[in-house]
Amino acid sequence: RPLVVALMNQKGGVGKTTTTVNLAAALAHAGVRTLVVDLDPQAHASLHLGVDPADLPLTLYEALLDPSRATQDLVRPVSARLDLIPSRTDMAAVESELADAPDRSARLTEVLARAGAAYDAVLIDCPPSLGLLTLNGLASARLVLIPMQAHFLALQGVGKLLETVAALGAGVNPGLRVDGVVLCMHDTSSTHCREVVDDLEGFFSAARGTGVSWADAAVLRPAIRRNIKLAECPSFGQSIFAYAPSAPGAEDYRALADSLVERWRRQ
Amino acid sequence: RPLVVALMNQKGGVGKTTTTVNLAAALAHAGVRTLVVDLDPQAHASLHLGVDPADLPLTLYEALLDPSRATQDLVRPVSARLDLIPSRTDMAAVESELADAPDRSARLTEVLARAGAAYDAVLIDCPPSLGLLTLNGLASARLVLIPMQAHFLALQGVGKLLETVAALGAGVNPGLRVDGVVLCMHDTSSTHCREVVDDLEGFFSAARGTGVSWADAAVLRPAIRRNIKLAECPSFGQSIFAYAPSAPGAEDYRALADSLVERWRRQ
Ligand SMILES: Nc1ncnc2c1ncn2[C@@H]1O[C@H](COP(=O)(O)OP(=O)(O)OP(=O)(O)O)[C@@H](O)[C@H]1O
Ligand SMILES: Nc1ncnc2c1ncn2[C@@H]1O[C@H](COP(=O)(O)OP(=O)(O)OP(=O)(O)O)[C@@H](O)[C@H]1O
Ligand SMILES: [Mg+2]
Ligand SMILES: [Mg+2]
Repeated sequence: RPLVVALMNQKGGVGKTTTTVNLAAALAHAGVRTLVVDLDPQAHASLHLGVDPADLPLTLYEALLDPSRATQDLVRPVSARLDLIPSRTDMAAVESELADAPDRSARLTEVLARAGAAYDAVLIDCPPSLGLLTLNGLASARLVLIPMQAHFLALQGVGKLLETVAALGAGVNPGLRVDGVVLCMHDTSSTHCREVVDDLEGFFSAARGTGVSWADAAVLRPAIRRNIKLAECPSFGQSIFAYAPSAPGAEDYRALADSLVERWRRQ
Repeated sequence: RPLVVALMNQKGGVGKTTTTVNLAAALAHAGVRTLVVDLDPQAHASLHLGVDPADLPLTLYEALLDPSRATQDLVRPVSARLDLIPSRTDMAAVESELADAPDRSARLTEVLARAGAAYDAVLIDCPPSLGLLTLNGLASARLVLIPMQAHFLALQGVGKLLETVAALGAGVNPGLRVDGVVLCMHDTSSTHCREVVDDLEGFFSAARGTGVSWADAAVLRPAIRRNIKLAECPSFGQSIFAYAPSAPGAEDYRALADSLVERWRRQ
């Protein structure tokens, strides 16, 4: 049974897609059979992995509406040990189309039961919202990772975000745990960023031993430094490892993957 | 009568708040009497200008629900020639609370008629969504500026964004014009970024002479370079001009303000 991880943050542009794709590619390189689920109607994870949603007859959209369609045809191979369940733009309609279905938050769980069993890890790229799609992501996951930037304005939302994950999760998935924060687009030389990281670490240590879903969360290491190569490779439909394997962005996501494998082994 | 400008992009974290606040501060320095309207329940523009939404009895939220409350008490002075209509977190409820009001998209226009008349320019910081709040922003504006990053994934959404602005605007404000794109967090040394900018400029020149609302839009200059000072100053409740007036971020927003004043004079 795979470890299912939701990469989630309702704030936009924080690095969810970049982290889902490159962490998944790094895990695959490290021998972990990995499935990426593109849960975002923007379909950026699909584009990032060289899959044009417009060309596909069967995507996550169709499978959420009818999970019996979650066969092997749903899954696109990307590279050795790395597969993708793609999205497409129309998936935005799923929120209204499933609004009255009693099992509307369990659809992705069902899709993964049918199409996700053969993997060691499933990474879910969530949209920048707290709607039905993200709820499906949280319902089907065991762990949540929160990509964010170590900036003052980003910090403002974190407390509220964690409470929302706890509230959403409690309804549909009481076992859900927030594993930690992935620092994206990080400026290692900035005092301001270091202070924001200190605040985050203080926030998490204060939660230790309490019953909250982020009680064992950490600021995960290493931080991912800003590296223009990470913004370029989506335009070639490649992970950073295919595009620029010795770039700092590749170095950082590889090191993060290694530290997560170790952390998840010990849990 | 003021020039009303909406800073809008439904993508998150692209520089809307940073641009609204620092462009407004630069305009005020240049002699333009400027009002910032915080249309985002995140209240980041308010925080950025040193106003804690939690302390205020009267914010844009109350005024949208009852525009007769849009008196001088609604407006907070920030500095010479720079004022703010603040937001607060509960304003997120306005979307459902006004859902059945026939004039629900005209509320901000009414607020500005009462409280915004004495300014040369009104800059509206929109939330990262296409809901009722953003619709109010578009209904009350004459121009739209679109902050964005010159990255591949950001480019993917632009065509759709412009069509959405045109569609939303057509219903409530047929005279609305997209004045252009503000390039934020820009990497001047990156070939990739230059290519994205070329694509944007090609897109706009192809629209010249057509009837679309972005027919006269441009990539506005200069681009705003990435500068950590711009991420630091919100934590002190200051614009970049109060915090670090000789930083590159101040230089760029000052130059952008000057070029916009010139552009708007000629229009
Ligand atoms: N470490 C980095 N260095 C440079 N650019 C980065 C880095 N991480 C992400 N980016 C770029 O920043 C932008 C936002 O990142 P990304 O799309 O991963 O965020 P997101 O949270 O998935 O956004 P959304 O909320 O729209 O889904 C993209 O253009 C991406 O290529
Ligand atoms: N030129 C820049 N250099 C460095 N940091 C910047 C720059 N512009 C913006 N930032 C930082 O990037 C983050 C996102 O910017 P900002 O909050 O202005 O975006 P936004 O579009 O208003 O976001 P939202 O969609 O959440 O309203 C903030 O932490 C901000 O301080
Ligand atoms: Mg994304
Ligand atoms: Mg903002």
